[in-house]
Amino acid sequence: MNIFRLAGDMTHLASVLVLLLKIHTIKSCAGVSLKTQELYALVFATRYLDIFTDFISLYNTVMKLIFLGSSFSIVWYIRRHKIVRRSYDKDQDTFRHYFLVLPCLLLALVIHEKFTFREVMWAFSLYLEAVAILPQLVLLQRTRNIDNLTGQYVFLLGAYRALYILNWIYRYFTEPHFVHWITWIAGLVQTLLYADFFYYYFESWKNNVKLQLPA
Amino acid sequence: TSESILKDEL
Repeated sequence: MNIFRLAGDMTHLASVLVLLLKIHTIKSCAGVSLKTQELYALVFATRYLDIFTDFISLYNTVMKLIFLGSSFSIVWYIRRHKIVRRSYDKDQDTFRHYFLVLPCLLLALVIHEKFTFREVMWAFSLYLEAVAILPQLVLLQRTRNIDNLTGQYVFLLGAYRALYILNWIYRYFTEPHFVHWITWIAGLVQTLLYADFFYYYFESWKNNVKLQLPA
Repeated sequence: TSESILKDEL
């Protein structure tokens, strides 16, 4: 484990905790896209199929359980919690799941490392993770007032992706035969999706004004 | 092998 990978995992963890904290303490999910959260739950459910069959490390297993547990509980909060669900902006969060899920599934059926159920699901989870943030970004653009926590959540997610790329560069030069095109290209696409958001995030931070994305 | 390295990421 290198420092970039650890920092990446920690920012990923922080992003999830920020979101859970917001929902749990303020009892509000305003500005949070249920579509994106459901897609993440699907991403983790399909990627961590090996959780009980292949033991890598205690760290790995615990992190997987945290990401699975947190993503499903966020979905539960927005859908079922009697106070939180009232703040859900259903009319603004209109992105269609299948618009992202179907192309990713087709791509996974065509481009994968091995044609086995687990490998296809694993490739699918990578492709879906790359685009799962889109409903959230669209919602942010529509919501004129982005609260600090939602802004920080998206920022931390983007930082996690950027750190993973540094991790791959590091591993490429330090580990023999560390070449994973599927992971890298999907990861690069995912990180690029945050570029626009990052630009406005830093601008608002630099000028000390509230974050607003242009329509 | 490449596969075992791959699966150690989250």
